[in-house]
Amino acid sequence: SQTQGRLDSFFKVI
Amino acid sequence: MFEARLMNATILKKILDAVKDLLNEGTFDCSDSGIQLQAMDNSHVSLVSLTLRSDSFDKFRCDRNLSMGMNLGTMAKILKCANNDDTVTIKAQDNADTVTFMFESQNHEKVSDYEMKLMNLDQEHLGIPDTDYSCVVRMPSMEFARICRDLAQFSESMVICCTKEGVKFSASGDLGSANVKLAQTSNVDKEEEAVIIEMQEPVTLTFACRYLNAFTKATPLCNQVQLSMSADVPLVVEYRISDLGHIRYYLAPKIEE
Repeated sequence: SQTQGRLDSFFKVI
Repeated sequence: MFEARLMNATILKKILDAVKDLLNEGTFDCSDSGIQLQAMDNSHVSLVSLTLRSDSFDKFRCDRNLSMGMNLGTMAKILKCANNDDTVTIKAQDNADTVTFMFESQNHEKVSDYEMKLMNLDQEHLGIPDTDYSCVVRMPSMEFARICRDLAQFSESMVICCTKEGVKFSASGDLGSANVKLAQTSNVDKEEEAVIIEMQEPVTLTFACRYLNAFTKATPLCNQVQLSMSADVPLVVEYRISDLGHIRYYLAPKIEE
């Protein structure tokens, strides 16, 4: 099954 | 002193319509080069990135870089008070805690101004890496909106599968399933009606329909939409805003547990 990803895990906070 | 003027309120109204379902508030960063807004929705699943270039405004002055936190619901209410063909001027003093929207009718006989309190928003900025996407699809924005609306009836999520033959949108749930395939346009008479696919590698990704439908609120801004996809990275949905700039939406894909 699939779960919704979050952008925090792809893009770094600057 | 910050001052930005557009001869026509319509574009600003459309931009607000395109972001207010996803964001309650946002910080408009103003500099010599223009106005930028970058903000994630509350759940950190999607991000809105708006760029308006200073040279496309009818007047643009920004003496010092300025970050203006705005309640977008209030801003939308204020913009509703403008007629579509009114000239809009956005003004703020340096270090001000308010921003003023001034609307002027075409015959210059009606001038109204609305002052809005600014907010201190502690928003995180995300660094978005430059990515060479495996698939870039350009298609009519109305068609994309239609597909998102139709497929959302079947499932919370939609699979987008892109190959060199075309792009397929699928949704499947308790009611049944839906598949929409679009082939690349063979001969382009009207550029705005074309489906164009640039593919390095085929990609299949799954996204939440709710967010895709929210992005399609930008449809009135541009006849074409561009979808950029690579395996396991966020989708980019881009609408150009005539010669003024663009609005990009990023959406995290659904991932295997």
